[in-house]
Amino acid sequence: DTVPSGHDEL
Amino acid sequence: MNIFRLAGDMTHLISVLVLLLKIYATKSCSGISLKTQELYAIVFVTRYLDLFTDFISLYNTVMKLVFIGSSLAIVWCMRYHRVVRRSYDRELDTFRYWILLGVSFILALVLHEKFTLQEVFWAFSIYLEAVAILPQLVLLQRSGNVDNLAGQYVFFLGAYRAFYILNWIYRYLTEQRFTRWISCVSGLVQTALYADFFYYYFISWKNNAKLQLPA
Repeated sequence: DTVPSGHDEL
Repeated sequence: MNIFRLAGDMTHLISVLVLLLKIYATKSCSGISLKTQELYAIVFVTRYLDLFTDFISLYNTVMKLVFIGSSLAIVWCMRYHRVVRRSYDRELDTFRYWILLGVSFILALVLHEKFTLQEVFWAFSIYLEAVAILPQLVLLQRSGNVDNLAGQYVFFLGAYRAFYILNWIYRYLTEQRFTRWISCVSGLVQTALYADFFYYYFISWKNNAKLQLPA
């Protein structure tokens, strides 16, 4: 599932 | 994931480990600002609200738990551990950080990616992290002599966001739709705040002298 608004960073 | 982001996360982890080492090895938190630690605990709790709802990777989840757990443990230690709390520079750590909380929250209400609870808190955590180091830098200037572990802690904490700036440049160049202005601008401000610390840290390292910040 796509992470909401691209918060894939710490 | 790219090498810059990995380097940034590892540097951030090292800064936390250095601080934990200092507190557990010396049973002292002299030179460490409790206010900065509390701000960082707020940063992690408000940024990782998606911890249980969005699974990105094991690495991502583990690191989030480590950062939340360690920041809360450090705050607990500095407040309640009967030995450590005695070495807290209470009278020097007087930065009015409510201002930082208030300004960051108002800014997050105005500038965010989407007006949802999670996104507003995420933007709040990004703005707050940019200024969270201020109480610590003020405390270091007031306490004059900086012990090695406290200096190394601040150095690694500053270096990690510098790696993240390289990561954002890399992602901007390699990913079409990568636009994350909130993080980028905030990260630049955050790293800039360390500039003078880095300068004096480098001077002290070059002269092999104790780190002295001008009062």
